[in-house]
Amino acid sequence: RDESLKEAPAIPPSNLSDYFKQFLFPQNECELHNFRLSFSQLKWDKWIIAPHRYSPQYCKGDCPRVVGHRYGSPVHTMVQNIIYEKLDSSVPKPSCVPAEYNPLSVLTIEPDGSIVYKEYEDMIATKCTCR
Amino acid sequence: PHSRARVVPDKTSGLVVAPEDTASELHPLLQLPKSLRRGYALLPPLLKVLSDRGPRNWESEAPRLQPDSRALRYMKRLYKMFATKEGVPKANKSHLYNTVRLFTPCSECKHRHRDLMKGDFHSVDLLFNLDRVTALEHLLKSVLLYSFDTSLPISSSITCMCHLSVKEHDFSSQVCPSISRSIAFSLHFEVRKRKWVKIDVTSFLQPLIATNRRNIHMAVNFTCLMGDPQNTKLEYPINMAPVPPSLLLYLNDTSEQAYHRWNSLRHIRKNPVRPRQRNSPRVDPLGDKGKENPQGKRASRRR
Repeated sequence: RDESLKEAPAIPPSNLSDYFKQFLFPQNECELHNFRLSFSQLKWDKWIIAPHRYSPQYCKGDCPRVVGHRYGSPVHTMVQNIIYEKLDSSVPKPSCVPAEYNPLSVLTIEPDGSIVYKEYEDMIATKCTCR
Repeated sequence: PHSRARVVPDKTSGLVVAPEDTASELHPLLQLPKSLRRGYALLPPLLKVLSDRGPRNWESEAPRLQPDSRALRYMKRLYKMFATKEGVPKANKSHLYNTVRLFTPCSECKHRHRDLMKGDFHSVDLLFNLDRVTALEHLLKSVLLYSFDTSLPISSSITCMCHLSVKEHDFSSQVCPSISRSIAFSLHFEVRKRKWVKIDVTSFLQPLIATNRRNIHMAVNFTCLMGDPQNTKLEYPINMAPVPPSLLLYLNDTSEQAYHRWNSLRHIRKNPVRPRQRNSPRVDPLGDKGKENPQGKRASRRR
């Protein structure tokens, strides 16, 4: 907190609300991003019959310093952040990673010509966290 | 294991794994260290390709046999019933299977006996190869799937007599006769727009599939009459040859990568907020492994 006070500009910024907005909604913070692919792009549509399109999604963004409440992160995340900032910067900052997933149903043709419907675990990211 | 060059299909995943000494001559991926290779061999095909170094390995894969178009149509219909447009499994608690395999008979020899009195007597010898079923996939239900490509008037009622026999080749005895177990049953149904008829053969095939039988050899005799089964005068034979049936296996895949709906239901009830722990023991709904006894839970809570 004292550091941010030092960084605070002596002259109050013209527009206070914009100034505080950066603390309330920091830019490119860790969050879930959309990504859609079709198996025909990978040329796998010869043996993957369904679904035609698959949205695995992904997590990207900076992990704020005080992550406790917002991301369901364990306290260890803040400890790791303090280690990075104060003790040893070779220790990586906490990363923005998926926390929860949805399964995916896939219909495929097997090499022997038989057809299989299978439900795979953890194939679509639905929630991000900092760890 | 006898001949150097021979490769043995791995029972757990149905994938081909070469014995130690021939690995280097085979697929470059098989030169992985043993520990990696064992994990790799366990992967179902979809995850195997996702973990490959690049699609080129997969494109060099041997071309696949094309499936039967009727079977493909049926499985697409099943997919639409079980999954949303995005491919997410529908929260359908009624079924515990997370895998459905459809096999078309690999060889059939038709012996057609015409018997005008009883309709078109149609007997087919079928051989199903179940190599793709892995040891981690437990059978829950098996069904013979018939599709009637007939121009029968819609909503006509049909009665069929079906005689099913399975030929098991008993290698233990010297003479090695082919012992066949058989079952006969009648089937009455209305032909509507949908031309699929499913015959549940679970109890009949269970002993074979439970013993990891790779090939199932069965003979199916089919006699069908159309009209009112009560009033035989109105019945007349149908000159229809049902297409040889496919074999549908509804399985519960107990591997790590498969989706276990009862686990996620259990997880949501237990800790609705925290992300799921990855190393939670998979609970098999049919077995009782991994279940805590209520006393133990209460005791730990009291402590």
